[in-house]
Amino acid sequence: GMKQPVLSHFFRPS
Amino acid sequence: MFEARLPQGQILKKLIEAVRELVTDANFECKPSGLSLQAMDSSHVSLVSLLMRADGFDPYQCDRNRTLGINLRTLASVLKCSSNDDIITIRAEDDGDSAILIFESPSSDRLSEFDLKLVDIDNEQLVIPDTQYDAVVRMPSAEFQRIVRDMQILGDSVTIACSKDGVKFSANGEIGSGSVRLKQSSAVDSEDDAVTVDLQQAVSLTFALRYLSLFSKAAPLSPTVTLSFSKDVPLLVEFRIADMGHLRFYLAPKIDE
Repeated sequence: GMKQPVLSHFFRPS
Repeated sequence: MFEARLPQGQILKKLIEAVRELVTDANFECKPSGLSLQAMDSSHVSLVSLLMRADGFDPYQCDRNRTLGINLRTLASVLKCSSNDDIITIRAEDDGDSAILIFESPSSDRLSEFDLKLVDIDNEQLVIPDTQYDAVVRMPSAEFQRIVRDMQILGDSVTIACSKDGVKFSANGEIGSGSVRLKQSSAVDSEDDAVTVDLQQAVSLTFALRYLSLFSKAAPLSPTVTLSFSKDVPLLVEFRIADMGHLRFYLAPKIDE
């Protein structure tokens, strides 16, 4: 199966 | 004072129609260089990033940086009160707690004004690094919209594979499976009708169709859309806004558990 990560998994907070 | 007059008011109407289902509230950052917005959807899987440069307005005045927090559903309702050929001005007084929208008919004989209360929005901002993408696909935005709609018949995810031959969208679900393959255009009458793939290396990623479908609502903004892919990196979907900026959407890919 596949999971849906959130964007902060890829981009860091400013 | 902040004041931005947009001769092509319908650009703002199309923009807000394109994002209002994805984002409820958003902070419009007003700076001397222009107007920008960054906001995530409520599940933090996708992000909207808007840029409208000052030179796209006529005139544009911004004495100091301002953040205008606006409920997009309210803004969309107010914008419905404007006509497509209206000139739209956004104004905010320095000490005001509202944004003023002015709709002016082309002959200037009808002027309507709406005062929108600003809202406090605590939104998390992300840093989006400059990325050299493995593949950049450019296609007509109507084609993108159609493929996303067609794939939704089959399932809730789509796998997009870019290779030197073109780009392939495929989905499978309980009822069956299907795919759409677009070849790179060889000769087309108009550049807007072309499909091009700028490939560094072949890449294949899977995305939730629900978000792509929401992004495709921006199709009226621009005749073409670019999709940028890299392995294990969020997809970038970009619509150019005339000569003044862009509306970008980012979507986290689905990954194997």
